[in-house]
Amino acid sequence: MVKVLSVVNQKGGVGKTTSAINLAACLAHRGRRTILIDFDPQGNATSGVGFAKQCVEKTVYDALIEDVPFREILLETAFDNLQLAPANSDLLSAEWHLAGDDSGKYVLKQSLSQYLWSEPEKTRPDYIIIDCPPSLGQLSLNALLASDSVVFPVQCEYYALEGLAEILSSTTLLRQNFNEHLALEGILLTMVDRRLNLSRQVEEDIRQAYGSNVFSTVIVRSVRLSEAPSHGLPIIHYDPGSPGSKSYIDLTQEIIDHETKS
Amino acid sequence: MVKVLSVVNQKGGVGKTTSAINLAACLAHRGRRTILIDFDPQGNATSGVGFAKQCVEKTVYDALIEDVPFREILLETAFDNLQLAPANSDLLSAEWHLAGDDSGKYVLKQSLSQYLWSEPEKTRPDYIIIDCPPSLGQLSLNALLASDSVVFPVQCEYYALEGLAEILSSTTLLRQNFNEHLALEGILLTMVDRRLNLSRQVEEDIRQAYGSNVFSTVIVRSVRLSEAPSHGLPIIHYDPGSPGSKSYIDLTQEIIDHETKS
Ligand SMILES: Nc1ncnc2c1ncn2[C@@H]1O[C@H](COP(=O)(O)OP(=O)(O)OP(=O)(O)O)[C@@H](O)[C@H]1O
Ligand SMILES: Nc1ncnc2c1ncn2[C@@H]1O[C@H](COP(=O)(O)OP(=O)(O)OP(=O)(O)O)[C@@H](O)[C@H]1O
Ligand SMILES: [Mg+2]
Ligand SMILES: [Mg+2]
Repeated sequence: MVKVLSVVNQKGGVGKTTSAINLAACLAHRGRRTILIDFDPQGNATSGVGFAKQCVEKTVYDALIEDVPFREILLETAFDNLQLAPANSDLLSAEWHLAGDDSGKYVLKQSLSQYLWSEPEKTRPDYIIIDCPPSLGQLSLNALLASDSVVFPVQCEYYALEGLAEILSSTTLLRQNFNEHLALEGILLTMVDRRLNLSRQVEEDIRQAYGSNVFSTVIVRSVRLSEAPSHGLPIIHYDPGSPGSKSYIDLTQEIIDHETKS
Repeated sequence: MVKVLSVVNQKGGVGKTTSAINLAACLAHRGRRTILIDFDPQGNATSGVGFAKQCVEKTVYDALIEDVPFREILLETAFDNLQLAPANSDLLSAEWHLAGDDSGKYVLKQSLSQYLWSEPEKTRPDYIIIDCPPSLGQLSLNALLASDSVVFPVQCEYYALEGLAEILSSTTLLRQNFNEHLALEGILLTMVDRRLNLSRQVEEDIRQAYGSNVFSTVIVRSVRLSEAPSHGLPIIHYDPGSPGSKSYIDLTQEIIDHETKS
């Protein structure tokens, strides 16, 4: 049974792409067949795993708007068990195409269902991870309606904390009206630096307010994590011994543990 | 002559709001009558200068979509010479209203022109600073078409560097087709930490590629800057002696110097 997981937050720069790439790479490393979907016109997840956006022929735009079968846009990455559905700035215009059409919000869900239904068991993915743009528009809506669960990365800073209540309430509305089985996989604290008052304070506030909905794993602030994308490598391949690597390995274990519980 | 300046970058978390608030506050501190427009549905600029988003009655949404005169949405802040045009999540739906209408991209420009034309000389602003959301949608388009110049904050990290070429080329297209007098005020390097290789490397790459289009002032990474918004204070009022404060005071001097040149 494939699990589709979206990484979402309208607040910019909170670590959505970093978390999507590294979670997908760690799941693949643990032997789970994983597809990373870049659903942001910035195409950061695409370059973060080593592809030059301008050289990619077919992207998620083609699967959404040009009816190209999802299988045809998938790329093999340099990492075992990890495939990429790439994006580039073409995806910007998808936002307008989808908005004009009542059933536009289900286009990704339909594309994925057709792919999964026709894919033989032995090559069907175990996980699909979707990296979303910093907005609550048609693209994030499509991702959430195609998902089984959602991860909210939240930077331990004031503006990110302020936006958390909003994103949680919009997702609740979405679950009630469109996708009742959408679950919260967890709130993920990112760029944590426990030497700083602000970071400790925000972490405490979030854990107090949201309890077990917050992953016990936190992602520490680590410059190696921000260096890795310029080499097109997930952290476990760029610097396997680094604190950033350990954070994402621990996060992946927590998510795998959720598997056996559900 | 009023100067309208947009702070834009589709990459999230690069310091748009932090730069818009602190530039506006420093200009006001230098005796320039300044209006800060929060043009992001997240409403971070609104809370960053001390207003609770949920308590604000009229917002930029009302000026854009409900034809409320721009003067009626302005709030007096606690800081001399600084007024705020607030935002909240209502602005999300403006994105769709504006998209459906051919002249939707000029709605802010029209609202501001009506306001400036009818405002008496002695209360007319010297500067209008617009904080944009992390996307290149209708809101950022409206801001750019209403602006005289644009500031691009760029974090000294890989993904922000990658997005810079894209935002510069979209703005060039915009200037050619819609707003030929839109000037580049400058590329602003933010969260600079010269102890880190990555930060030094990205700064060098950007200065080499864009030369005098890059402000000589950089904004250093400083935790006091990320603490200030939780107190609803710009940095020059929260911690006037801090490195973050000095960075924005220097940036403001550079922009005032541009005044005398143009
Ligand atoms: N734990 C971390 N430690 C240090 N740097 C980090 C960490 N996580 C992310 N970064 C860096 O911070 C920046 C923002 O992260 P990222 O781009 O993943 O966020 P995002 O939420 O995907 O942004 P956007 O809203 O633009 O999509 C990037 O330059 C990234 O390399
Ligand atoms: N120079 C700096 N030093 C340290 N922290 C900073 C600095 N500038 C901004 N920050 C912090 O980094 C985070 C991102 O900054 P900010 O919210 O201003 O970016 P933004 O581009 O407006 O984000 P968005 O794309 O969501 O609108 C905030 O928590 C802010 O407090
Ligand atoms: Mg991203
Ligand atoms: Mg902002």
